[in-house]
Amino acid sequence: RERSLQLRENNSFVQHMLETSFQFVPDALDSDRPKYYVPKTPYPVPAYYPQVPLGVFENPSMFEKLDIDTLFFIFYYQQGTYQQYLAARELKKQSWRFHKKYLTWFQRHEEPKTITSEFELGTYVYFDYEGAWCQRKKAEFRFEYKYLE
Amino acid sequence: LGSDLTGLGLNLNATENLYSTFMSPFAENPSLGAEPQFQTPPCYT
Amino acid sequence: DSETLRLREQFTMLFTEWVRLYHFPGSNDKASAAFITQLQQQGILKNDDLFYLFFRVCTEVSVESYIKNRSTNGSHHLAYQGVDALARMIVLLIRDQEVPASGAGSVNTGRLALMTKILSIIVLVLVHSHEQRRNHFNQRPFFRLFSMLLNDINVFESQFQVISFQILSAMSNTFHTLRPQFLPGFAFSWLQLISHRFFMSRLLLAENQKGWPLVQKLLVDLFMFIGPFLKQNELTETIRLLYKGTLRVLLVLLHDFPEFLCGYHFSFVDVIPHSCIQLRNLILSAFPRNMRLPDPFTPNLKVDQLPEVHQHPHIMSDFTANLLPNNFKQEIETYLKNRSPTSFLIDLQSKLLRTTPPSASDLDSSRYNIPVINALVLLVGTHAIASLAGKQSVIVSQQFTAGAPLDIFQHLAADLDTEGRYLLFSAIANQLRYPNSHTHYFSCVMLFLFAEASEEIIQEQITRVLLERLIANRPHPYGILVTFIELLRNPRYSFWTHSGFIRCAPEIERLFQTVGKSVF
Repeated sequence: RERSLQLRENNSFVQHMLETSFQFVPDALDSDRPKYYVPKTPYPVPAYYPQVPLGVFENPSMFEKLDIDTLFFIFYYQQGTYQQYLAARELKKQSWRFHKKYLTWFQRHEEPKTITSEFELGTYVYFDYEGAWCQRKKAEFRFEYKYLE
Repeated sequence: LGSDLTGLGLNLNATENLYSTFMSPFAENPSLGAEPQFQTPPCYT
Repeated sequence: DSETLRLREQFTMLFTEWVRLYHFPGSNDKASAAFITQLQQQGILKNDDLFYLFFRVCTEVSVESYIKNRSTNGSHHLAYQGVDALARMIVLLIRDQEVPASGAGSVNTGRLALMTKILSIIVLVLVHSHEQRRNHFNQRPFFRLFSMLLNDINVFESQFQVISFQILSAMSNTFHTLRPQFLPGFAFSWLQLISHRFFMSRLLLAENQKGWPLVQKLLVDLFMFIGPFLKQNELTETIRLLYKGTLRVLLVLLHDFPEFLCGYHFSFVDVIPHSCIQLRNLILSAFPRNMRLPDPFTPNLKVDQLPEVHQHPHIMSDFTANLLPNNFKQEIETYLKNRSPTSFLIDLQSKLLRTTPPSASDLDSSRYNIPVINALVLLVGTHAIASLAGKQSVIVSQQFTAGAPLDIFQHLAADLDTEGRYLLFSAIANQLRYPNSHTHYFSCVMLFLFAEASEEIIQEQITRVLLERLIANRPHPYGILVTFIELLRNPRYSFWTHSGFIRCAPEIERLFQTVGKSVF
């Protein structure tokens, strides 16, 4: 009797849990990550149309040779890539600082007039990436450190 | 008497294999999701 | 304790950093590899306790983030960020496994050990969640984790070349551990995982069929679980979906890997309730892809002249295992060899009965031990076929009609009660498959028992066993078709004179008329 009770209890557990499994049955979205189109027969393009960044752009020292405009270009047009990271690192090396609020780069044009623990005040050069895609100078600008990336 | 197995969504007369596109035993269309689902914008028709 | 708490926090942060890095757009292999190297250098993987805690935390964090995300109706993709990242981390860790510091063993040994340890931790977390959450247990994040592991192992297969089979083998053992008998709350995920396109097919396509026993074990697990439910007259919606899933998996096997079903037909039929005729037919209908079956309705088809009837099918199941208790196998073989002692026949019937009463979770509620009957029939048959080797025609051979094997069959046909006789004929019918020496021999046995029957009930039951397998929806095993057609056509059996059972009811009579029409 004890054994049959145990079995019956087990059976109800099995039934119960099977219903739970049924309730959460996986569907197509659960089994794989969203499919990215992977061409089966990609059209052969000449080598001068590379489909992926050239290996040379993996090398940080390469970025030391790029001019400032190219660094800005990579930073803004290759977002989320390793190259963006390397460009940002090089910009920092060249004393540019990223302002999180204005989402652009600033460089001291001269020694700041005021420096506190919260901010510094002075004349800066900043990169106008939205307007004319050029560098501009701005006097009496207060750079708050809390926006320093 | 069982059921008509041809109605389970598998192409039993296929010459190529079934397993490579078998995504789920529980889907009415078991190979759904094996290939990306593309919708072509109407302006392309 | 506080130390564990501190470690948990540290590991959670570490894992969160990995998730962020993994999902960073354009994140590349270099960055991932750098993180994995950092992980290895921190020594987490070298110390067992840290190792277990780290992966337990990772698994729990990713499962919890899924549950939290889905409860706020986040997108699937977002919800699985943690799980996907964990799968990739595991695969990269295995790929970048260092040579063990001790130098003992090869990198591959280390890789497999790592994989096995991690899988055991995932099982631990899953079982814990299954027990704790009960009807709130959500299998999906675990299903996703295993699915993505299979996915990523497939992506990096070229780098796992040598050990990819061992890795799948480790996963197969894990799935066996997670089988529905133990974890019913994971049943639907489990069936989807064991039939995954990067799992089942990989095992079945591995060279030398070395993956077949693994798949066979998992399918037996499936039948052992679903069998008792199929015994019930009414199927709930849940069971119906599980059953449909099972049918689909079998159809894929029947279409792509018929030789596998052929090789293990005995193991599968043994764990399918005898009332599941279509399910059993599905397995018995499998035939090797290089074989062409002549139309069974061809007039004057001489099955015994087909070359295949002299070829032995490859039986991969260990079908005598159920005869080993109480030395039963030894006794059978002694009788087959010496055709004595006669007490063997007298005691035979009692040896086919169960020793314990059936319970609800058994595959059948018969008082007979059906696997023993199945095994007896196949063992006797294989001995008979061996002794008949080289004989041009089985049915007229002296050895067939006056041999010990037929003694056994005839004795059981005459002495068993109705239920026992039905199970005996069912066991014989299980061997009627594609043209081969077994099908041919057992077809002859079935027809011989019909012709030599001392009572009409024997003939009726033989007819019923054959017919019920033909009136079910397709597929129909070839051996059943040709045997039944021969029974109807060959005047030797004077089938149509048995009005006792072919005209016992108007619908039965109509059925036979329809069948007769298609046969003739």
